[in-house]
Amino acid sequence: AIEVERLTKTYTIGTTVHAVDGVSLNVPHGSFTAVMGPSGSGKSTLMQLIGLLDAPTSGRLTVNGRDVEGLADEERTRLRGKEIGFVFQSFNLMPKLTVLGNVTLPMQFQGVAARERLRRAEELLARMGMSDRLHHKPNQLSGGERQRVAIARALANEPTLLLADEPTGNLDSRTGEEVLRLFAELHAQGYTIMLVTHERRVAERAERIVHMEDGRIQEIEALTAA
Amino acid sequence: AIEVERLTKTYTIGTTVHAVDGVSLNVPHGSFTAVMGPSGSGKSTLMQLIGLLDAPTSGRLTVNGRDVEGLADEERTRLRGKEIGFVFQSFNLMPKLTVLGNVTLPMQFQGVAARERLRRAEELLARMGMSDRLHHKPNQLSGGERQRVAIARALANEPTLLLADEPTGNLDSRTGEEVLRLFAELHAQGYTIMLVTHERRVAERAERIVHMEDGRIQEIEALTAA
Ligand SMILES: Nc1ncnc2c1ncn2[C@@H]1O[C@H](COP(=O)(O)OP(=O)(O)OP(=O)(O)O)[C@@H](O)[C@H]1O
Ligand SMILES: Nc1ncnc2c1ncn2[C@@H]1O[C@H](COP(=O)(O)OP(=O)(O)OP(=O)(O)O)[C@@H](O)[C@H]1O
Ligand SMILES: [Mg+2]
Ligand SMILES: [Mg+2]
Repeated sequence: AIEVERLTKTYTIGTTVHAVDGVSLNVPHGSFTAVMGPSGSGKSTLMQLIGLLDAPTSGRLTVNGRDVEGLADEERTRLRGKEIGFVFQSFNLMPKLTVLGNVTLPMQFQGVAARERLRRAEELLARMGMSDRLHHKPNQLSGGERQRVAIARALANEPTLLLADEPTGNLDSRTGEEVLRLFAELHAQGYTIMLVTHERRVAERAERIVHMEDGRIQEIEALTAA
Repeated sequence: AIEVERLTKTYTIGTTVHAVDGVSLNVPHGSFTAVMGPSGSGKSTLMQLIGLLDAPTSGRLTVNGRDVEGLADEERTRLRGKEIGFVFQSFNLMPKLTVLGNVTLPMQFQGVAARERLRRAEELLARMGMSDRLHHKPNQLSGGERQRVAIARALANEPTLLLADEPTGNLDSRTGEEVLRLFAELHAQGYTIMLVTHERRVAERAERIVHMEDGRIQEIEALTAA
């Protein structure tokens, strides 16, 4: 479970930008949350704070009962690498590695044996419809193919928390549907999922929608009629 | 007007990938065409060939009555810089320039005076809702903000042909609507527009939808009931 308390993230470049401007939120274990809001409203920034990819300016973040600020670097790194899977809005694949290399890399960091890494990477990529692109480099892929590799990579270490920032933004509806079906399966298996999307019909696959605007939460809309 | 005749683009990396596999298409002057199709079906590749950003493996491309292959380098460069505006699926902004710098750069190449460059850039960026981000660098922007800068940049030299690859993919529906309204205006002013999208409701703003699959055109769907 994750508890976000009065989190802020401020940038100062000339003017002051309040990217996240006081966000409090409870993310129960095993829940499926969608995040929507206008461009620039702080969705990606909030996700990066929750994913321990960035430090807040103020406020508190508690993950599995432990205040993130109090964690030793080693423990933070372990959490990020082992427990959290992050799908970036702009994919952030390693340009010099192939599709297979990109997906096996996080497993290497967790000490997974070579044979198992390959098996798991091939399985995830097959699920993403990418089996015929295993040896391509990112610049030899289409936009939606890169997005699918980014998703496979995020799932490589079977994280307990999946944070996906616009995971279907570059996918046609059929391929996007495949991804959402996979997420629904993972959710049923017990994953905690947060996904940012600007498409309402994608958000409606979650249990609730957090609506953001100007760095704050405007409303949390419950979707599952009990 | 643009005439595409039996265009192909083939990549060979281990196996042979027919990214564009024999496409023939007429793009009348002043028309508004949407392109849809599954991830990896060749949409971006086709757009890059039409935008003279890449050379086909075979086939012929005629722009304004002139075979592109027969053009001198200087003439190709002039066409690309002056006549064609391209919005990339992954934005491709210059990381070291500010928002303003990114939008004024193409005008600099066309010898536009400094004062006019600034005026035009500010006008386009205001239209994109980006006036309060003029001095940010691309890595200080949200995904949708980068997309809007990429759109403003493509329009900087008032191109006669606008090629937009997933221009609303990272935008919330309201901001996306703003962009589509601008495109409709430009179309009314005489621009020729081609846009790739995976969202049907975006495609329906065009006069017709070109449906691609496996590097070929499956169908051209007319939208404007005469
Ligand atoms: N440099 C390259 N080398 C090898 N294959 C490539 C290269 N560039 C693209 N491809 C392949 O060509 C095919 C078409 O790519 P393209 O980018 O045109 O697809 P797309 O329709 O735009 O897809 P998307 O909707 O995912 O953006 C893809 O399957 C891709 O893997
Ligand atoms: N490094 C930075 N320096 C200054 N401002 C920044 C920086 N990074 C982000 N911002 C600003 O913070 C705001 C929130 O950014 P964020 O990426 O979280 O938005 P978002 O909701 O994900 O938007 P989108 O839907 O367009 O992806 C934006 O207005 C952006 O300009
Ligand atoms: Mg974002
Ligand atoms: Mg594409």
